[in-house]
Amino acid sequence: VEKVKRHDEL
Amino acid sequence: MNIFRLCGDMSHLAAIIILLLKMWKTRSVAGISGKSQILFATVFTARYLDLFTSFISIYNTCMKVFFIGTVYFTIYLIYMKFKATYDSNHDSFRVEFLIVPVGGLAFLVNHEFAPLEIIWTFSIYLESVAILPQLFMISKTGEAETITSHYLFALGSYRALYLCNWIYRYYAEGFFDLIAVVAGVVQTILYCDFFYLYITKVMKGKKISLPA
Repeated sequence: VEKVKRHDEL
Repeated sequence: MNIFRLCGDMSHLAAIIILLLKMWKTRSVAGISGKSQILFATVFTARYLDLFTSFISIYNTCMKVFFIGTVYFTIYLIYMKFKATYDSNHDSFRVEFLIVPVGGLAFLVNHEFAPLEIIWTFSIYLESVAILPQLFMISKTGEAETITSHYLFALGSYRALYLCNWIYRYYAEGFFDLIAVVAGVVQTILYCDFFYLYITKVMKGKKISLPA
């Protein structure tokens, strides 16, 4: 899973 | 973004607003655990370190700023402005018993052994147990004000809705983050007995009073 997508949640 | 995550964020927003209203209107923090709020402040600070480095969306940034701002304001209300009404005798949960194991676990189980990633993992694990001092305090006082029950119901619902969001994202986008999901399940399970009390009592207009 690409990094940014993993931390796109609050 | 999907409806589950939006509802989850709104539920989280509602919880924080309910808490602030309770404190501001009653000018009292009675029944509120300052330790849980400190843990939430730690969670938000650790998770939103990328607030200035990675831009996701206006919505994302605004919500992060709001969450961080209000949690520190809540701590100010508890430990300074309405300090006289803070019930520190009942807010006696040993948070070091949470911080240390969670900190160790974040080092051992994470997606990538990099500082920001470990800190993010720490915030995910910590959030799943951050409500324990508050639930512990309610079990000690044996009761919770109705407005505090609404706060906890909204707060518990937020992560339950996030679980639905992760199910949706798994099927719709193939996105799956085991760490967030497992911590989210633990976090939601911790609210289950409260949810039971809330639905059987508060929904019928009664107060929550645990057998002390």
